[in-house]
Amino acid sequence: MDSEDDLLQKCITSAMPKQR
Amino acid sequence: PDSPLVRWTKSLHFLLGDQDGAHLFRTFLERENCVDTLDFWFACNGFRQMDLKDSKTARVAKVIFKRYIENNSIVAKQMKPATKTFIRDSVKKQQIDSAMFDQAQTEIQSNMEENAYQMFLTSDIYLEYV
Repeated sequence: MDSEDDLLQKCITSAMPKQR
Repeated sequence: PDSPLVRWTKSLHFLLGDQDGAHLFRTFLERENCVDTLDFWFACNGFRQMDLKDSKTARVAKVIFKRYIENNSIVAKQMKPATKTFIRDSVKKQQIDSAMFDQAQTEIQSNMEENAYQMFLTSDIYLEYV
């Protein structure tokens, strides 16, 4: 199971803009 | 068409929608010790896209609440008490909804638009990049 930190980091990263 | 750099000055929305812009703004916020506000903003967007049927979604809601709201961090300080209460109750009662952080995100975003974003556009970090 993912740790809390991993879960949050994945959530944040999923919303970050991708390369132009 | 406007270059990305010109678009960054038009709105926070354009800045955060651009990879380099978001990265540079993050560097600026790290220096100002308020990078949590940006991470929270992205976390809200990420959460909205999650599948409510996935058990991870409820865990993520709880982590966002614990990390940014319960601990009286800079994010919590910029949020209305009623908004914090609403999220606390939703997490406690497991009433997980895609829109449960929308109001909180709006409050943080307004604060960012009025303060950090304006400061960023006149900061050394931005001007040197330009």
